Amino acid sequence: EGDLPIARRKSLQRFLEKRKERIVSTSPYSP
Amino acid sequence: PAHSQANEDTLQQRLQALIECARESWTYAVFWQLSYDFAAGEDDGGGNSSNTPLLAWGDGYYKGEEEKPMKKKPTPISAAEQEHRKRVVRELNSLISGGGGGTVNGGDEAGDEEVTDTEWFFLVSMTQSFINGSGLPGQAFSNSQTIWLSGSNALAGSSCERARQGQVYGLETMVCIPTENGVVELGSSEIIHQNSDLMDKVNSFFNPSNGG
Repeated sequence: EGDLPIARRKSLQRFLEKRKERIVSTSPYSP
Repeated sequence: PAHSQANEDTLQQRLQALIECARESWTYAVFWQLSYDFAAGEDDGGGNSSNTPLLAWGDGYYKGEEEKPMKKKPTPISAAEQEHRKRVVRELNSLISGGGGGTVNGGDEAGDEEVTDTEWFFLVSMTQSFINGSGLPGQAFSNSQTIWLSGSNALAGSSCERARQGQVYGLETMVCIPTENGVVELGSSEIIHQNSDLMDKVNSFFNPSNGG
């Protein structure tokens, strides 16, 4: 974990958060 | 640190603006940052290490693909490969959330949903770097020339492994545009023909001497 360079860590965090947003917004169970 | 944080944030904003404001449908944008690998340099015997210039991950913005009913689907991957991707995404979620087994924003949907080819390509890209002159970004930077590959034949026939890999993961267009301190790479699952508009935008956004 400590070896993950900060730029990659931040990019990864953004990617995972946006991916979750996309999934939730296209889910048939989404309000 | 505050200055570094601001740089990272504006880099993300520039990549996002590049894609969201474009007429074409780009799937992702990556900035390969020029840096130096001191570990790879050879010691001259006096304790002084030379350093090797390389292009490493600076930041990236993934937009995704537009759903089109008539669009040709790439060859489906095996269930085992899909399960592997999901497992990696779940582990990355856990890593980012602090290793406590939780996920980003506390949800677990992201780890169960299929990981698309272009998502996987983008994720894998974060682990890569290119010695100056090698690979698609390296060639663009060392020659100070834009590389624009459109059509799966152009990607598959490229001498660069990254372009061939992109074609395998469903990309139809890959572009590398050199800047003063790195390379902007864009990829799309659609065929996008070369246009100066994109190159002008990159030049304006990413070259500090142009006020970018």
